[in-house]
Amino acid sequence: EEQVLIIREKLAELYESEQQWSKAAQMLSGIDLDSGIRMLDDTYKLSKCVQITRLYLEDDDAVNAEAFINKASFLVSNSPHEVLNLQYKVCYARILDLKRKFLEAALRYYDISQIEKRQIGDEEINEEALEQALSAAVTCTILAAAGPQRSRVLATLYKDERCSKLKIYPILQKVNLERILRKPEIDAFAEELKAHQKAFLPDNFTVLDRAMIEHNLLSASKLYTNISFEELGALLGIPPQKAEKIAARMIYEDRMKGSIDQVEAVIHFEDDTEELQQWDQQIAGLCQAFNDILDDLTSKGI
Amino acid sequence: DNSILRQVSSLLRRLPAMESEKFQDDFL
Amino acid sequence: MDIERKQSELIDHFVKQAAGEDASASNLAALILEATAHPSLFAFSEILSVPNLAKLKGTQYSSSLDVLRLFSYGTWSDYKRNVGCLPTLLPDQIRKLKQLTVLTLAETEKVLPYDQLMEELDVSNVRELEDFLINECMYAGIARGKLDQLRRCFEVQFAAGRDLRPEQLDNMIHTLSSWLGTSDSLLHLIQEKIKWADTMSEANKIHKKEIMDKVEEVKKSL
Repeated sequence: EEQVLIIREKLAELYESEQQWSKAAQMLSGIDLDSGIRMLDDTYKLSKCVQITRLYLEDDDAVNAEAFINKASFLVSNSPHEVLNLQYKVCYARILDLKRKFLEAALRYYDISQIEKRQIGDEEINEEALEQALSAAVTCTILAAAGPQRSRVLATLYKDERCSKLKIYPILQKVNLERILRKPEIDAFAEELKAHQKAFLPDNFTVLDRAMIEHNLLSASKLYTNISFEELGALLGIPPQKAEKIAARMIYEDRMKGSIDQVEAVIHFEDDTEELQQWDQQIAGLCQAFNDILDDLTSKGI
Repeated sequence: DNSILRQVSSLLRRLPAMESEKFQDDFL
Repeated sequence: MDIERKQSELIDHFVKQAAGEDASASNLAALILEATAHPSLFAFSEILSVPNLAKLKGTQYSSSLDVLRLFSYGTWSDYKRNVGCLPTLLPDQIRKLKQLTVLTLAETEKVLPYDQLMEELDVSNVRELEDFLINECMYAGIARGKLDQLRRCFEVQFAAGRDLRPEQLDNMIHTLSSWLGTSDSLLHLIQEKIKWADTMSEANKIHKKEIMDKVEEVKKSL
């Protein structure tokens, strides 16, 4: 087994040098990490699992990568090696990203971006890598299914002043402010995305399309009491039928309040705050404005 | 002070705080 | 208030420039053009009240003073009615004047019909009107509200204040005093209600005690 292991590692090295990532991963996968004959220490096993995962991820192969990251999950909790632990975290986030579990991926990327140390073992953590993780967190949050959870993560990212330096900040700002994104902005955002984030879903939407349409629908629900699907399609830049389909699903999944009148082809957005509560809010806003004026008067000595 | 006047003008415009039929029913 | 805070520095900047000793008529005309085209400035009466602007009268730039007055108090329709004696507006100025027009319409009504808006803003279709209200009014922070396509109207919840003409002050004072009167009588009414509720609850307590005493008596007699 010892000799086999050495040959496999050598071959994997050669495949890696030729950038044949999956072949290198397969070569290493052949090493029997759980063999009863030789005792391999956990750190070695963990390093191999993480290495194989990273190789599969180079080819965006989430399925095989996940198999090995799951093996690594049993080893990482006792691992004292911070470098390996960090690599494990990055692999895990990337697998979630590839599997389009965008909100979970965003939270892990964000966690990675908040690492304080700039030196872990013999690895230097540079600002650029952290910025990349932060940017990936923003991208995944924007691509996540619209709803209350996503809004919370958006608010967290928007408050993080490091985000204001990211190229993606303008779109984060608009998304957080629940503003409708127009086609030019969406196209500019699309240029920053990875292939799997623009892949087609079964319903013939791309991941980006669905995220953008859902976001714009929610944004429209803040602006409209009701809107015809004809006009909604024009606003979102999609056929009215598609707009209706996504709206119906969001209402069904309780991610948007409203009702659809198919006869009139109109969607009625519901403001889930009770009329009386809205009254309270309006009065509160009015009193706030009143106080602002009094403060202004005071500050001007009037 | 023009700024104060504009703010008061904007404030007054917020009255009445609510006026939808639905609100009238709920309020009653 | 936010909009006032945002534009107060701009106002100070333009007022200071307009009040500068060296401000010639052409500089003042250029300043008015810059101010009326600036995307974040929606108030002009401070600039209009700078004495230096009198220099524009009787010069080839006198129409700039009319433009400033138009942006302080007028609407897009006013511009169209006087287009012959006003300079051609830049696209940024046109957009601004239309934004100011929405603020003027919102001064008197909280529900603005689409037909009225489309006529006042020279807009030919609903999509274009709604895009204007969304991008240039709600997202610009000068108005907040809901678009109702079925009733074809814009329900305004908040609109920034425009410059006030002197003749509007009486109306404002009247509205404020009647609001004060209403609030006072409302507070008074609430006080009365509270007193009534207290009295009633006292009476109920006494009544309840009497009943309890009777129950006790009956129990004893049994």
